[in-house]
Amino acid sequence: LLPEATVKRLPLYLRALADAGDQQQATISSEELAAHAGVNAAQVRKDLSYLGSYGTRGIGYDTGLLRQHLRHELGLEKEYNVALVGAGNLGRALGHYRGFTERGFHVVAAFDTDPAKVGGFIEGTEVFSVRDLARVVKDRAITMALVATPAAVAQQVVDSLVEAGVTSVLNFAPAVLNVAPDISIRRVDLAVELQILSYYDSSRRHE
Amino acid sequence: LLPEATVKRLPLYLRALADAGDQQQATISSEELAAHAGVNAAQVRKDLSYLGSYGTRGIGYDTGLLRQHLRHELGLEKEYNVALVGAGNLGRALGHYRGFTERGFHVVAAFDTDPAKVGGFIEGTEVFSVRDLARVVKDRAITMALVATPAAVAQQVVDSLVEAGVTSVLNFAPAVLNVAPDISIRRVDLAVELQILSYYDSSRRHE
Ligand SMILES: NC(=O)c1ccc[n+]([C@@H]2O[C@H](COP(=O)([O-])OP(=O)(O)OC[C@H]3O[C@@H](n4cnc5c(N)ncnc54)[C@H](O)[C@@H]3O)[C@@H](O)[C@H]2O)c1
Ligand SMILES: NC(=O)c1ccc[n+]([C@@H]2O[C@H](COP(=O)([O-])OP(=O)(O)OC[C@H]3O[C@@H](n4cnc5c(N)ncnc54)[C@H](O)[C@@H]3O)[C@@H](O)[C@H]2O)c1
Repeated sequence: LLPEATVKRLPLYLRALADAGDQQQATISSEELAAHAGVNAAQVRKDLSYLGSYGTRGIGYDTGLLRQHLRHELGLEKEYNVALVGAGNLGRALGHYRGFTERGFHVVAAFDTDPAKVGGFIEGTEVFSVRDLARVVKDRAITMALVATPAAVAQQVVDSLVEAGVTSVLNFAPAVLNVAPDISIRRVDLAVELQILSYYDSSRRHE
Repeated sequence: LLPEATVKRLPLYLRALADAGDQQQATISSEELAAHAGVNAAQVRKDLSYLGSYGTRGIGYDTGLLRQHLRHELGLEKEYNVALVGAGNLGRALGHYRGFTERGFHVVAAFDTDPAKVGGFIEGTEVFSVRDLARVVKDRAITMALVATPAAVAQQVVDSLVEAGVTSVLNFAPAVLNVAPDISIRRVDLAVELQILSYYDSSRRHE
């Protein structure tokens, strides 16, 4: 496995390549890649050496080849069917987001407990009852899930997702979830992000 | 300044204390704090030693005192007035989120360029025209902003926010933004989160 800090930067290099591709560039320098990831050029060269990708001094990296390497390393040749659990405020926004589909992550089913939401649609995706979760996850070969439910039910939701065959979870609920070691779980905690900004703001004030 | 990895964990220790407070605990162990932050107990003790917080062997940390230390270090005694720029799908979800207000981050104004949205409200917060941004940011002493606009306009939006006096930005648009060194900017990129999950999924398959 690559170091997590490296893994987090690979998608940013991919985005830099997409921008370079728009301008029909044949090569891209480590400096240009570095600007997209907020690191220095030496870190870029180190990250890419893990993939066996080496640039040419003074010219940089072949954009086509590097893109292929990065997509392979990130497992992006595969498309993913994604479940959205919780069709509330945040869930509806996630269901509308075209950025997921563009990158091969297709929200193919949503789930909720609220009878007023079940049977509805978010941007063409049907909202099922959470009672149908196991059947729909298996029928639609869903392996990834976005959890946008209240924190109090997040653990039981993740347990039923894992039981049904989901192996990757992006959790938005402010709760620490326990999963088996072979399940990948990432957490986005927006309140924590603002508290981190507050730390840097307060350090500026006390300088 | 503390190491960034430490700064990211402090809000998680604060959340652990909130949970412990609900159960009327007078002390909390480093193991319990570690479980909330996904690290080991030694890392917790190291992080807290930066704040001059030391637990008692076998008993742990005084919950009241530690909470005060953490809130002070994170600058949370201050309340923040926050601007929301972009009142679209994501912006509306962010405007509804009670988790911000509960922690002292108050969304006091929203901004958009779409005439159909201007003059409307998100959960009691008025949506202004982006032309009024400088005036409203100053009038309402706004120092923090959530940017939920398309990527193409994110840089110009941040420039006008900074000019009006905002010093901290949480950016959701998939764009690399340039700001002066005294401005704090954090980025949440949900598509990158899914690509990271895809990396770990693909490494599992190739084991
Ligand atoms: N809205 C935001 O911008 C935002 C920001 C950060 C974090 N979050 C977190 O995301 C989660 C969702 O937030 P929200 O604002 O969308 O809340 P919400 O109340 O609008 O939506 C939650 C949805 O989950 C559904 N639900 C409840 N129990 C369920 C279960 N067992 N299975 C499936 N669905 C269930 C509810 O019926 C509701 O539709 C919360 O944990 C919140 O803390 C939200
Ligand atoms: N919806 C999601 O779940 C989600 C997830 C990840 C990232 N994002 C990112 O967040 C941003 C917003 O996404 P969305 O789904 O809400 O899009 P959206 O199109 O629904 O909303 C964007 C809003 O920004 C407004 N806007 C455009 N130019 C503006 C300007 N100069 N000043 C102020 N407002 C302006 C538009 O009128 C619109 O209301 C995008 O950059 C998107 O890539 C969204």
